[in-house]
Amino acid sequence: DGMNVLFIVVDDLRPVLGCYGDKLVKSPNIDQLAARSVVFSNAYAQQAVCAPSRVSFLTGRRPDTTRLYDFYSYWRVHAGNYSTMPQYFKENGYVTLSVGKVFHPGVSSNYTDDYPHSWSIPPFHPSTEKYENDKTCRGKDGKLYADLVCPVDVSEMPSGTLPDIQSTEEAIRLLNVMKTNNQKFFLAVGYHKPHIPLRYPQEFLKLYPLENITLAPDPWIPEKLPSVAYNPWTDIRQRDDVRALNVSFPYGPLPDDFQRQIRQSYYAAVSYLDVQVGLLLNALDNVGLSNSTIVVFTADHGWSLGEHGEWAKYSNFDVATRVPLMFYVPGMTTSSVSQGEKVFPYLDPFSHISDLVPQGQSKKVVELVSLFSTLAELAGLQVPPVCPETSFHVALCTEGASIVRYLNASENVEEEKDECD
Amino acid sequence: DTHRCFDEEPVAFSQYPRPADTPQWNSDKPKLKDIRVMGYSMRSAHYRYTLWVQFNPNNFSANFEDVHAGELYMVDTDPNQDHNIYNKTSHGYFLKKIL
Repeated sequence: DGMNVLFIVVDDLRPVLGCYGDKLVKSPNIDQLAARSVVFSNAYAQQAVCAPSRVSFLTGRRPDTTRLYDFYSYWRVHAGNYSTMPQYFKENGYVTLSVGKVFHPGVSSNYTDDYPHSWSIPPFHPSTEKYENDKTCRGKDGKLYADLVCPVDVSEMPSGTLPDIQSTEEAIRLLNVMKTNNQKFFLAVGYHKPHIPLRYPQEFLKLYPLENITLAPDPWIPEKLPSVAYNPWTDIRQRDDVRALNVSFPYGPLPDDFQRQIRQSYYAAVSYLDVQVGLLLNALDNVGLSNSTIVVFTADHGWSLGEHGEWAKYSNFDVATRVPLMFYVPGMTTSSVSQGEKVFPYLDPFSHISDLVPQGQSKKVVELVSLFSTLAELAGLQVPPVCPETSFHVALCTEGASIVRYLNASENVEEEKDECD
Repeated sequence: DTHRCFDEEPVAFSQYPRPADTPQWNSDKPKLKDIRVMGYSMRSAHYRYTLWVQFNPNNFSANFEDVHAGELYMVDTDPNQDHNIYNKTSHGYFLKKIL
């Protein structure tokens, strides 16, 4: 009871992580978190696009109940005045804080990230967020472009930094304030990468030499894929480097070597994100809160890296809907460490060789819509009631059952029996 | 037997909207008023079953009588979801379950 919550949500991250078995990626800090967590290998978003997925898991309602399938309505006005997960924690005595991209900004969160309903103080947005889609990528000709593949020299960037670096700095500052004030907190940190543009510090390219990068295992459009199921990856087509390839609409394909460059930069962006997560968790250690803080790590949906001839999300394929999901619960997923002992020492992806395995692994199929009830139960709050068939008039209920029972079941990492083998 | 054990296992539901049956510039992110088809997916550790059905954005209703397309992938034999067997199998079981 009374544990803090650090909720880390990553934009467009599919489970391209060492702890999910990916052999190429360097993600030692997230793997270290997994080694102290229960990791769900079959977790799925309710819709593979930012705003609908985020509003769904933050309210614990499905898109057919939030009635948000695009970016242009605010659920409290358009569907029902549903309570959110941070709002519920706030109403239960927590200081609730938002850093970076937690709600999708704009209409779908009332241009306020649903403040003050959800948050105790105005949400923090990195000042450099506004340059995300500017021409900041240096081309071979030395000119600046708005590219998809965009390794950068951070010192050349506006304000000499990047949004996720600023988010980590602010989150660490808030951890120190919470410690000083001895306040119980729900801190949500939303990282932008690996969402496009794939703009990250260029040194991360060294981790992924292009000769090591392959195409997707199935880079063609499946023969019997219904045309309605196919997503024509319109957003990446609008980036300068993709537009210059003059690829036919809707089926492309992109040239093989450019497909490999996209995959290379997605991996590089994941390692850049891993460093940010490592700095954040190291700070949690430094303020002595690792033994009293639940850490949740997840994403709003996945991203297709060329499978089925598709890129981006916008589909029902597993590569677009499956997400990483792990829970670190001190005293439950791992025994508490002695005072002063480090739980999350920072690990440098350029030098660290990951040999960690997840503390617990659950293959149970679970959904992001269960996050609200699961975190309420883990924090010792009353679990919101299950919604009735039609719940537009119900402020507090959830359409996703708590999955805490799976956390307990997998603690000794036994292979769960598969009923249908 | 299979259906009995399928009945017992947890499933996840996802969905995705489309403005038309064939790809067009707003297929990835149709505005609510332009949505005409909704793809509802039910997935377990063993399959992904998806129905693309007619959707009315004015009253948010999905018409499962009007199926535009279907997908069925079996995880054990087709983990990458490259071989849609919807048209080759009777899927009354899945239709009943997704409803």
